[in-house]
Amino acid sequence: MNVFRLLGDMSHLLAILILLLKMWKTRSCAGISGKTQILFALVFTTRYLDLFSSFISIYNTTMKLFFIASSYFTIFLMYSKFKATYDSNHDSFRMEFLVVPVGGLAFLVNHEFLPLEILWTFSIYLESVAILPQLFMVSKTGEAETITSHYLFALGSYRLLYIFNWVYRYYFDGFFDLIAVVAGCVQTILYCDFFYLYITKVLKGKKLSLPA
Amino acid sequence: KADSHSHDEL
Repeated sequence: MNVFRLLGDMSHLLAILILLLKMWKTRSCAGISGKTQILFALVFTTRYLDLFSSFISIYNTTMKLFFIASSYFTIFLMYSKFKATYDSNHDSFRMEFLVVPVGGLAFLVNHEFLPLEILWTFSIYLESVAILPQLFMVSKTGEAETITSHYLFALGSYRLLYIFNWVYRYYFDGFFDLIAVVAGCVQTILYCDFFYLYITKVLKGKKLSLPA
Repeated sequence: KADSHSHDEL
């Protein structure tokens, strides 16, 4: 555990808390992509099956359980409790366009051809693109609530910090996981446009809106 | 080799 990894995890945790707080306080999930949240639940479920097979630390187990539980709770809020506020018309990205190719790739490019390993690889690839329905939704409506942009910024920061973590681990621990690094870089690159808008607009007190 | 991709990250 190094400082970048810890900050990354905390940023990820913060993103989830911001999202839950936004929905709970405003009693609404307007502007949030249910597709992205379903994909995240799938990511956590397939990645953390190792909860049953290996123990790393109390910290690791606690975080995994929280990520899984919060992702399903988010889906419950969006598709049940606050269903009336869910903007499904703008959430039109097709999940199968991501899940199917990513599933195929996980079968072809993995560290070991074992069920748990393929599922882990699937989750890594899927996480890298799971934000696309959310970004698609923002671009379709042309705007995002400020709280939603804070959520996206925290989520993007998490992956950027993980890249610093991998650089650190490469030099100081001799650790290098090509699959995680490539997917993590792809994931971070997807946020670049958003980061630019966040820094130039939201941090200056303006709402995040895209040019028409 | 196993160590190079031990999944200790979240």
